Amino acid sequence: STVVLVFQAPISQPSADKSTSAEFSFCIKKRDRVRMGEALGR
Amino acid sequence: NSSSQGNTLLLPGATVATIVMLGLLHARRLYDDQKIEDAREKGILEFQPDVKATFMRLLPLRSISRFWGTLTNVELPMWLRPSVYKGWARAFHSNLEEVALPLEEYASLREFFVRRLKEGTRPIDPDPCCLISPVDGTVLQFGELKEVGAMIEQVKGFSYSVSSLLGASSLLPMNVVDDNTNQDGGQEGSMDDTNQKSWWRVSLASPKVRDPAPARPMKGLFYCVIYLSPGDYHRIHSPADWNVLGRRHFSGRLFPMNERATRTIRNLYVENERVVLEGKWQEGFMAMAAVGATNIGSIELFIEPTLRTNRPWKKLLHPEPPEEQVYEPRGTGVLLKKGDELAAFNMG
Repeated sequence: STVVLVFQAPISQPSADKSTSAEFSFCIKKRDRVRMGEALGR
Repeated sequence: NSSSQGNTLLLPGATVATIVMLGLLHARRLYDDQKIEDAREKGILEFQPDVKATFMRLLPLRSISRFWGTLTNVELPMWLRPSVYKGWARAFHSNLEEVALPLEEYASLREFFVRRLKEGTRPIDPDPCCLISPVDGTVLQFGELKEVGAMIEQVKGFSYSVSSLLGASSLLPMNVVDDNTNQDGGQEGSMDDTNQKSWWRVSLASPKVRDPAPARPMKGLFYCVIYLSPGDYHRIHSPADWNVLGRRHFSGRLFPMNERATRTIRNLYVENERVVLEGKWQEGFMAMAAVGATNIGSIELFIEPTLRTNRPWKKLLHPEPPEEQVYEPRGTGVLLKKGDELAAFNMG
C-alpha cells in the first residue's frame, strides 16, 4: 500500500523581498524510512 | 547388486543436478538483486515490463484480496495468537514493543495488522510550519510539480499524471498555474466562471479573495510518495491542520505495490483501487491518495465510516467513474488537526 500526498506550498519568488519570503523545502531523501509525525518538509 | 549400484549412482547424480540448478537460480537472483541495488543507488531504476507483470493482469486479484481478508479475519485461539503475531513481526520487521495492547487481545491477524501504537511512540513534530508524514513507510519519490499536466515519476522511464491519480475532473495543474498567474493579474474571472460547479476548484481558483495581501508568496505544487511495507504501522494520520472538503473513491485493480511491481507494472498508481481526500490547508490545496494493494485491499476512513472499498467488481470491462462525496458543511468540510487519525489500510 502507498500514500501519495499532493499539496501547495510557497515557492521562491525572484522579485520578492527575501527577508519576508518563506519557501517550502523537503527535509527527506529518497529511500528514507519515515515515521508518522516526523517532518517531511518545512 | 547391480541394481542397487545403479541406484546409488543415479540418486547422487539427480541430487547434484538439482543442487546445481538451484544454485544457478539463486546466483542469478543475487545478480539481479545486485543490479537493481546498483541502479537504485545511481538513481536509474528503470521501468521494465516483463511476462510476470502481464500475467498479473490475468489474475483475479480483487477476489484473491478479499479471500485473503476473510482468511486473516478468522479468530485465532488465545494460545496461538502471540506465536502468529511474533512470526509476522519477525518476517516483516515489525516492532512489537510499540504495540498498544497485549498480543492476546488481537483476535485475528487482520485486527493485529491495523493495531494502534502505544501513546507517545509517534511524537508529532511541533513546528507549526512543517508538514508531517501521515504514515510509517519508505519515501519513494518527492519533489515539485512544475508543469501543466504535472507528472509523478513511478520509476525512470514511466510517469503518471497527478490529475489521473486524483481524478479526471480535477484539472489541478491548470488551476495551480492560474493560481500563480493571478498574482500577476491573470485571468481569474474566466477561471471562476468555468469552475463554479466544482466544490474544490472554487477553493483553489480565488486566491485574491482568500488572501489579498500583495506580499503573499507564490505557490508551487509538491508531492511525496510513501510506500508502506507489510510490517509497517498501517494507520493514516493528518499531515497538517486542514479542511477535508471531499473524497473520491476509485474502484480499480489491486496489483501488488512492492518495488518490483513499480518497476514492471504500468500505471500501477492510477489503476489500483484508491481513496482520494481533497481539501485546503494554510498554504492552499492539499490531497492525499491512499492506494490499495493485493494484500491490503481495503481502505477504511474514520471520517466516513460508511465507505466500503474492495467490493466485488461488477463491470470488469467498464469500471465505473470515481464515486465522489462532498463533506458538509460545504466549503468547510471536516476539520482535521495535524496528527489526527483519519484512515487505515485493512488486510483484504
